[in-house]
Amino acid sequence: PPTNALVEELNRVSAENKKLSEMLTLMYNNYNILKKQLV
Amino acid sequence: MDYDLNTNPFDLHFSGKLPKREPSDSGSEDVMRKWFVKDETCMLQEELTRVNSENKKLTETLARVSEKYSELQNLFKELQSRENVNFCNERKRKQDRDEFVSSPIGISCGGTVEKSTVSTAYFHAEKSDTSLTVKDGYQWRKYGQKITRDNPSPRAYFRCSFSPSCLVKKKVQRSAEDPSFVVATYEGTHNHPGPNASVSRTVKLDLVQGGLEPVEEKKGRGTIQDVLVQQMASSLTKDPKFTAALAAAISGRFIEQSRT
Repeated sequence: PPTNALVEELNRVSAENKKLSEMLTLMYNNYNILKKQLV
Repeated sequence: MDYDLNTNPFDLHFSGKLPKREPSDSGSEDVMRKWFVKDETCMLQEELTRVNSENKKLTETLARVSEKYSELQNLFKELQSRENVNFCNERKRKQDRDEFVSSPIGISCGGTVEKSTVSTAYFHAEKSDTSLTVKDGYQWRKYGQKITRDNPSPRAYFRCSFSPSCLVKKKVQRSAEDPSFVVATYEGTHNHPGPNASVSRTVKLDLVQGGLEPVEEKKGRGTIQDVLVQQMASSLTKDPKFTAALAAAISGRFIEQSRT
């Protein structure tokens, strides 16, 4: 049924979203560390 | 750069937002089920759209942060390399300057063979002459000057013009005890032809081996004995008794010769 397919897609996109959030947090932290070193 | 990282990758309470299925015992159960399914699908669709849009936003933000991070990293590397170059140059300059200062004259540093050959030479110089250049037969390149606490006259540092193949260095400073002299301290031995014959009169003292005892005479220069002889001659000629005695001796010699 289309509902199951939607849930699956939603889970996939959500997992991707979570991964992106983690990457962004990591990158942002590194950026701030580097910025502090420069200042 | 500020980014809101409070993303909501997946709404955990999303299932609670879905319409609750009420138990139905009526004949219109199929219609109701279809309605629920349709409603659930709509909500799932909406949630998927929201998460997708958030996903897109996160990707864009990540790209921007990555770009900024790369720029900052490049800047950091550039500054670091520039600082390294400056540090190396400064250290080299300081090393050149301090080589003589850190090793007192006459005391071998023990670092290299060159450092063990430290010698000092005195040059007569007019008080008005502030150039601190001495004619010792070699060509020199000045690379620094400083004033020390113990002596108000500036101290000049020179490197042999054959540098870097010849590592001899010298420092020149007006003597604190007798300002009519400049003192040149040499470090190392030249590895090329020696000085010209037409050099000024100097006395070289080997301070490494024998303290203040004069031991070496440079080619074409007088020894300490020469200086002493000159000083004695000068003082004797001023003594009228000595002059009379010398005149008598010479005249006596002449008379003796005329008799023979």
